[in-house]
This record gives sequence, structure tokens and C-alpha cells, in this order.
Amino acid sequence: IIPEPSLRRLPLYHQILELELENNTEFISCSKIAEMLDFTPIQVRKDLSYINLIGMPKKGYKVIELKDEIENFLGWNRNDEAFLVGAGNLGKALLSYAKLKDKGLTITAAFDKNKNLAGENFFGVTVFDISKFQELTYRMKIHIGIITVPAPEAQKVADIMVKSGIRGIWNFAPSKLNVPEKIIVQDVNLSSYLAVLSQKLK
Amino acid sequence: IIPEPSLRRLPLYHQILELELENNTEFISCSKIAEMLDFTPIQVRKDLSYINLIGMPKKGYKVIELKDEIENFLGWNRNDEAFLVGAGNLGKALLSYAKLKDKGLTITAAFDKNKNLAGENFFGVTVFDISKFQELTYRMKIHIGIITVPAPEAQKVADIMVKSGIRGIWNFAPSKLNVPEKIIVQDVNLSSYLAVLSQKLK
Ligand SMILES: NC(=O)c1ccc[n+]([C@@H]2O[C@H](COP(=O)([O-])OP(=O)(O)OC[C@H]3O[C@@H](n4cnc5c(N)ncnc54)[C@H](O)[C@@H]3O)[C@@H](O)[C@H]2O)c1
Ligand SMILES: NC(=O)c1ccc[n+]([C@@H]2O[C@H](COP(=O)([O-])OP(=O)(O)OC[C@H]3O[C@@H](n4cnc5c(N)ncnc54)[C@H](O)[C@@H]3O)[C@@H](O)[C@H]2O)c1
Repeated sequence: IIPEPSLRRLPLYHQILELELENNTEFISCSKIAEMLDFTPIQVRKDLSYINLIGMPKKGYKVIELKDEIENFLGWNRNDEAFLVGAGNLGKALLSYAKLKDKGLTITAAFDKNKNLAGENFFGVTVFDISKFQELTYRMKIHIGIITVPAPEAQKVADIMVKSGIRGIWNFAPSKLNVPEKIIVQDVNLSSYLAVLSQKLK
Repeated sequence: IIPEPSLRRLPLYHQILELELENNTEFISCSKIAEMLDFTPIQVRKDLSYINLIGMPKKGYKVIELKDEIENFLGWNRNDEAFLVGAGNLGKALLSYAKLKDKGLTITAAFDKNKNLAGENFFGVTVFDISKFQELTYRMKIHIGIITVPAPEAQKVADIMVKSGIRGIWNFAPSKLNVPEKIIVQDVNLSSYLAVLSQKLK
């Protein structure tokens, strides 16, 4: 089973491979990837050992094959559907983010408690009243929920999601959610990035 | 010097302390913090050892003191100013994010190459034409730049920032930036979060 830190680096390797593909590079070695990302070759080699592909001695990996294998591994060529709750500033930015589809996630519908937003369409996604969440989640068999509501509302929304059969929650609100053990929660915390940036600038 | 993984956890501890403060809790132990975040008490104790505060035996830390010390440590009570480049969907969401100020970062101005945006004001922040970036950065002694332009434009914007004296870049574009060694770059990569979430849901 791949450790989380290695897993988080795979999209970065993918990014490098996309660049190399644009430059028509045919083969790439772990050392080259490491150099471009400021990682050690040992780290890269270890991370890529979880990918089902063997490199050529001296040459390294075929760029297009490694890129495809990472996409397979990460499930970027399958299509998960998600419902987003909180069609505010951050929610709308996420709806606009076309690249999510390339990463295997399609936001199929958005929900909000603001009655003025119900019926609106942002970037091709319709906003429904939050009261419709459970019924639509069930009907469309949605397993992933995205939370982009203010922190004091996040737990309430998480409860609705859990009750509706959502299995994985991507949480952008700065609030620790309380959910049953089998529900996966992925928190996005901008403060952590900012803390590291500030500290390095001191 | 505090290791980066410990540094990234400090804002999470801060979040817990804010909750406890709202509940009028006076003291908190490492075990309690650990339990609330699903960390080990050893980890929490190690992370907090970098903070300049001593807990009481049995009781633990005084909640308000630990919260203040973490804020001091992270520089959240000082105020760094940043210029944002790319007043599009994600850029505007960041401009709307009032909580950045609590974390010590104020976005003082935004810049864009779209002539229709010059002179606009979003959430109290004025958008200037990108041609004004260097002059204003110099005049206002800005050290931090935020990049929220499309990936193909990111390097171009980073070059302008470096030339203008920016020392730290918060990069939201999915592109690896090439900058001089002494310039700090903090990348935000949503794909990494998504990869972990998808993998855990398999
Ligand atoms: N704006 C950013 O760049 C940014 C960055 C990082 C984190 N965040 C976090 O993301 C969240 C959203 O931020 P924002 O700036 O988009 O806020 P916002 O106020 O613009 O949007 C919140 C939306 O959620 C809706 N909402 C509130 N309670 C609801 C509920 N119970 N059910 C359904 N909908 C509900 C509101 O009607 C509103 O449309 C916040 O938790 C914020 O801390 C935002
Ligand atoms: N929208 C999201 O939720 C989201 C999430 C993650 C990452 N991102 C990344 O953030 C970036 C912005 O995404 P977006 O959805 O806001 O795009 P967008 O197209 O809405 O906004 C980009 C803005 O940058 C401006 N711009 C482009 N080139 C410029 C240049 N050279 N100088 C100055 N301004 C320039 C454009 O005029 C536009 O206003 C992209 O790299 C995207 O991959 C976005």
C-alpha cells in the first residue's frame, strides 16, 4: 500500500512528465525527475516503485508510458462525480476549475441555502436548494461531497452528507469535521501553506 | 529549527485551541489535542516543543496562552502585505477570503493583464494593469506575491515578481516555477489532495 507522502508526490511527477511530453522527450530517468523537482533520486525511485512499470537501464522510463501509468494509478481516467455545497466565492472558483475533470473529478451539481442562488448556473453547473441534497445524492448515486461553506456551517453540512450516503468529503472549510470512521475526509488547509511560506521568509 | 511537517500542523492545533476557547476550556493537554486531531500524543508534544511555552504537570497548557504563542510563532499578529496577480475566479475567491488577514497576510493590490479588469475593485482590493506591478511593488516595498494565473502564464509572472524584488511567492498555478535560489516558492497543489482522497475511497 502506497504511503500518503509518496501518493501526494505522484501528481507532481505527472506535471513534469506533461512538460517533457510537450518538449517531445522520449525517455526520462529518476535522477532527471528528481533534479527538476529538487527531490533526491532515491525518493523518486522509491515513489515510482509503487507504479506498475519498469524502466530501461540507462534510459529510464518512457515518458508517455509513465504518465499513463500514473494516471491509471491515481484514477484520473475514471470519472468520479461530486456534489458541492456552498456556491459562494470559493465554491464558484472550484466550479470554474476545468482541470478537475482531467484529474477524474466532475462536479455534477452544487447546493446552497441561499434561495437567490437556487436555479442559477455557474460554468455549466446548476445550483439547487440544500433541501434537495439527500434526494439527488441518492438518485444519482453520488459518493463524493465538497464542502465550501463557512466554518460554523461545515459540520451541519457534513452531517447531511453522511446521512445522504456520501463516502468521501473534500473539506475546504477551516473546521475539523466529526464523521463516522468509515467516511473519508480530506481537509484543505491554506493556513498550513501560509505558515510555511511566512516562516521561510523570516 | 522547526521541521516543515511540524510547522504545517501548528495551524491545526490553533484551530483546536480556538474551539476550546469558545467552550471556555481553561487548560488542555497534549493527549487531548492529539485525540481531537487523530494524532499521537508523542507527535503533538514534539511539535509543541518548538513553541516557547511550558505546560503545567497534569493540567497541560493554558489554552489562551498556547493559542497566543502559536500565533506569535507563526507571525499571525504581524501583517505581511502581498500583491496578487491574476484576478480571475480563484484570484477573486482569495481576495474575498477575509480570514487571510487573521493569518497575517493582507492582499494590498491585485494585478491582471485583462484591460477590462483594470480599475475594478473586488472586496476592497483594486485591480491594476500588470504593467504597473514593478513600480508599485518597489514603491510599497511588497515582499510577497500570489500567483493565480493559468499555468502557461505562471513562469512569466514569476519572472516579473523576481525582477520586482518579491522574495516569497505563493503559487496556485499547477506549474513548477523556475526562480533564483534565495526566492521562496510555496506551491498549492489541489491534485495532491484529490489523489489522496480518491485513493482512500477505492
Ligand atoms: N475564499 C477563499 O479563497 C477561501 C480560501 C480558503 C478557505 N476558504 C473557506 O471556504 C469556505 C467558503 O468561503 P467563501 O469565501 O466561498 O465564503 P462565501 O460566504 O462566499 O460562500 C459560502 C456559501 O455557502 C452557503 N452556505 C452557508 N451555509 C450553508 C449551509 N448550511 N448549507 C448550504 N449552503 C450554505 C452560503 O449561502 C454561501 O453561498 C469558508 O469556510 C472559508 O473559510 C475560502
Ligand atoms: N479555479 C479554481 O478553483 C482553481 C483551483 C486550483 C488551481 N487553480 C489554478 O489557479 C489559476 C487560475 O485559475 P482561474 O480559474 O482563476 O483562472 P481564470 O482564467 O479565471 O483567471 C486567470 C486570470 O489571470 C489573468 N492573467 C492571465 N495571464 C496573465 C498575465 N500574464 N499577467 C497578469 N494576469 C494574467 C487573466 O486575465 C485572468 O483574469 C490556474 O493556474 C488554475 O489552474 C484554480
